Amino acid sequence: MEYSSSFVDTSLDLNAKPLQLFSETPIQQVQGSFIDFGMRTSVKEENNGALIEELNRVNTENKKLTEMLTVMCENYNTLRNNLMDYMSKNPEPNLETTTTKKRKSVERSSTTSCMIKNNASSAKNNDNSESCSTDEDHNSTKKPKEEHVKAKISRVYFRSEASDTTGLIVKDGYQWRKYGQKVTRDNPSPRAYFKCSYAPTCPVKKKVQRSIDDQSILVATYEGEHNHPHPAKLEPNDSSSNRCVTPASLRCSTSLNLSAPTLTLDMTKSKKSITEDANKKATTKKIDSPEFQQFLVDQMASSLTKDPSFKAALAAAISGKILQQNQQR
Amino acid sequence: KEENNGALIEELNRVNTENKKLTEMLTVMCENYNTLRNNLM
Repeated sequence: MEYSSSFVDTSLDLNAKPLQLFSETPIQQVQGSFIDFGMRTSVKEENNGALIEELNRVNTENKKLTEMLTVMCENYNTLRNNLMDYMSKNPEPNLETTTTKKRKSVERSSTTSCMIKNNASSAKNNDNSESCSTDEDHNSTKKPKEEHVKAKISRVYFRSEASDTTGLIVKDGYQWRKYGQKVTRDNPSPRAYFKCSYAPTCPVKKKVQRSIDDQSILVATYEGEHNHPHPAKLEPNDSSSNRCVTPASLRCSTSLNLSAPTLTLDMTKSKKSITEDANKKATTKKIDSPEFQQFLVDQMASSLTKDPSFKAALAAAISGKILQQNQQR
Repeated sequence: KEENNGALIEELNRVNTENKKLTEMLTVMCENYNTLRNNLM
């Protein structure tokens, strides 16, 4: 998207050569003064000619202005469309403040462009001005905002003891204030609602609930993004029963994957199963590597040369071949 | 001739008003364009 570097000149550079009597004094009055003073016919004819000339000049100027306005409108609309495309492709939360500003100017211009159309099409009806609705602009700005809100939800699974009666508490390093708990008929396991209390303006909310399938698993659903740094780093060897990943660490992946509204992380896998998986993967990688295959070939060669029967068979084959060649000669 | 003159003056008045309006609109349009471009930069 490249535009000319120079600004659009707002000075219109028009042929500013108006007749003084028209620009300063209303024409009817001037005419009246001529009549009152009883000028001669030749003067009247001259005046008539001057009027026609002036009318032609103003008409030409008008035409020029209309053309300029049309070009300006086209440029503006192109620029606006480009901006809209860009914004729909790159929805960013930081743009929200500038969007309102832009929308205001866009609204203003939309009305202007409508007026231009009316004015250009019917030069005689000057007061025909309509306002255009800007629903399109509203929709285009709404869409990315909704997507952004959806993308902020993340879900984390925590392992805890099923017999743990301390309640629905998960230790993720943030400070939370519990503001509610709920049990419903269709979902009998209780849900606890928390709000981040570290900063008063922090909008993050958390819902903690025991998994229906496995009572030892706590499901924490985070909504929103912290507007403050992490209060305390988690210790690597946490002795508590809950192992967790803080939402702050999820932030990057959440924002990267905008198409998926909810991010789910399963932290309930035990260390043992994770290391077994890792070992399996490493072994497969090792077998596929060229170094390992070379090593295998070497091993096979050495084991074959160590075998005496193989040696004898090989010697007999080679000597037989040599003897055959000698006989043919 | 006087009637013709009066009609001419009337027409000139109308065209002048239109001219003024167009100039104002063009000025607003230019301002909007520049604002939009500045935001884009």
